Amino acid sequence: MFEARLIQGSLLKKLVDAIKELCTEVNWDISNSGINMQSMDGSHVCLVAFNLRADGFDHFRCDRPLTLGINLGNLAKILKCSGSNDIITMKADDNGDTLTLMFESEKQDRITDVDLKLMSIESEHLGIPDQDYSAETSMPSSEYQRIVRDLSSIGDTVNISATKEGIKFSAMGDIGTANITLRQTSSADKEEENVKIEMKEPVLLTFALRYLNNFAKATPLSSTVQVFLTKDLPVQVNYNIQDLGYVKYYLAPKIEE
Amino acid sequence: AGAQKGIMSFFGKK
Repeated sequence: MFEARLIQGSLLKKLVDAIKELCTEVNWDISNSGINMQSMDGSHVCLVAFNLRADGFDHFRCDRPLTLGINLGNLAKILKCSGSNDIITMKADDNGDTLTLMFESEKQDRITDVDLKLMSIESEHLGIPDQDYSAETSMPSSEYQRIVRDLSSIGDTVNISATKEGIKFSAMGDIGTANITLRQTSSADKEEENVKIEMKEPVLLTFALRYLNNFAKATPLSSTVQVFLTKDLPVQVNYNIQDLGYVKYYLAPKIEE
Repeated sequence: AGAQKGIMSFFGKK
């Protein structure tokens, strides 16, 4: 059987909210090392992956590896029944067709349990090659969210370039053009408020803003985000979930024919 | 602005 108890249950809610619009039906792979998911979006343009480590849970038990087929929209509806300070416990039998979720209030004076019907989902695992990044940027996740949101009001696509000057995001549309350049900083009070840029070679890539905006739904999970750019390859946008794991998004570029 | 590539053109099936 599988059983996992998460004191900070709101993280599960935030994680599901961060991926449910891109991926609707997904498999969660459970093993004694934790919970993993990898899924393409419906249009097969991006790949979403998360990992929740067993040691990030208050209690984690998995007797043998399980695959849980989950409709994320339905799971999100169930998680709406949990309070923001609730402790969440998930349980599934080895051959069961439901995932039981239990929400306990902080004072443990209110307990909700819900059974979510599981489904059989065919999915393919993609191999993500080890990439030698051209440029790696770490920035506040609120900054990333603002850049992709602001540029979406100008155009549908963004050119992202890394040069000695910094990381430049450029959008072009019917109403005009906009450029946002981020330079490396070191003066912020907190380390995570700084922008860090590590560039190995200049790089310029074009992406659909719609997806980059969707990735920003993970903003509540982490105060920082890492953006990895590699020549002619998908961009990788990483949110580390403190003491628990990560959610990573990969988006294929737009390429001139 | 270029053609949107699919993610599977970069990451192969395992």
